Amino acid sequence: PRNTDGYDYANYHTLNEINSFIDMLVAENPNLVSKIVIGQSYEGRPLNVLKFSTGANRPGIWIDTGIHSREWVTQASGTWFAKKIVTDYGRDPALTAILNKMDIFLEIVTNPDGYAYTHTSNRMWRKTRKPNSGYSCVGVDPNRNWDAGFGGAGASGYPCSETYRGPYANSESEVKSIVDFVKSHGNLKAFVSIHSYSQMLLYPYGYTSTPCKDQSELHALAKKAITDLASLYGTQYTYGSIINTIYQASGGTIDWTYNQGIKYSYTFELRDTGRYGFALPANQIIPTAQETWLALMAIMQHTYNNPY
Amino acid sequence: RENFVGHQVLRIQPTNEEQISVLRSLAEKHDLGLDFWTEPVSVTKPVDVRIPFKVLQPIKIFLLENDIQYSIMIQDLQDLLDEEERVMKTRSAQ
Repeated sequence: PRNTDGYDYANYHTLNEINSFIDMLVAENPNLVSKIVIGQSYEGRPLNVLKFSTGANRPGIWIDTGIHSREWVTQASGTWFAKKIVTDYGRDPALTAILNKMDIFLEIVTNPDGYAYTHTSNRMWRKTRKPNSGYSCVGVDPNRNWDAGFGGAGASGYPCSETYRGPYANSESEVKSIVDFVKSHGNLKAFVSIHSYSQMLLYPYGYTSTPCKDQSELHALAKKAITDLASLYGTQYTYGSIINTIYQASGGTIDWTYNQGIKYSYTFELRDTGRYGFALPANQIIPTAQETWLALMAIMQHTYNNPY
Repeated sequence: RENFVGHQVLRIQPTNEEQISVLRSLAEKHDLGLDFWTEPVSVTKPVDVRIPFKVLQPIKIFLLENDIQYSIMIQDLQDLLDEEERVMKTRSAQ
């Protein structure tokens, strides 16, 4: 495609195609969108983040998609979100109001090495691609590598496991780069990390059964978000804290962001309920993105309306 | 390229805590090469697991011996991936 209007949002794309999309989107919308490179993956690929901004020194909302590389519908949805933001800015009053006061950061491919590997070598790859000393098994589960209950139950210490936590917290550059960005920004108000599949919207904690101090507010907002989501196609989501809804998981992304003071920390599990798993047909991409966008808007609007 | 010919994804429905415990012990046997897409947590959540062809038969026997119900969610994963690739190529040509 020569521009982002010609991009096929209803198809899965390689990393190079997504990176080209990012560059086109920035070139087409120079006053709204810029690209930030927050670091490099283990194999040296840039960790690209789209910044949607209409002013300086604004509080921010972070969205990342597809930290587990095989969850292709997630990265595809992220691409659709990016186009949706530039299309709706100036047209949709709610999004316009948000962007007139806050920045949105979107990392479409959070684990580029893994994503590239799913296109070239192993479609079912989940982890990063960093070798593990002394083992033939490669990679760390980047959603067990954060410094929140790191090393506790719900993560593996065995490098060949799909949920290997890594040798130490933030050992993966894909994780450390976000950690550094979050700390240096210092004013993120919402952090949404998007995965698939299982159809869930989850809030902290995963590493402990102790309720987070904002649980009642996060629970009510999750209910609103999944109700909005279901209004489009009737897709049913469950919601709650990670440990109560799915399983105990230590070292997870949003447990860390919440402990950093980002109150509106959520993680999604997008479609489907398991008929296809990670090989969800491409004709499901746009419906998935559309319905998820409604939930994202609910979270972003609540964040906008409830400054802290 | 890694080949998934004959790999099946089973949807396992544990009915009690004992079965969940059995499935957890299965998940810890890394040499089997099982890939848990959803993990054994509670009787309300089905467990989806990709099983390589070479251990498919013994795993199914193991589940039957432990009276654990399952259904085949994906009959042959490689078929699904081939279809995914075919659709991508077709769309790319368009």
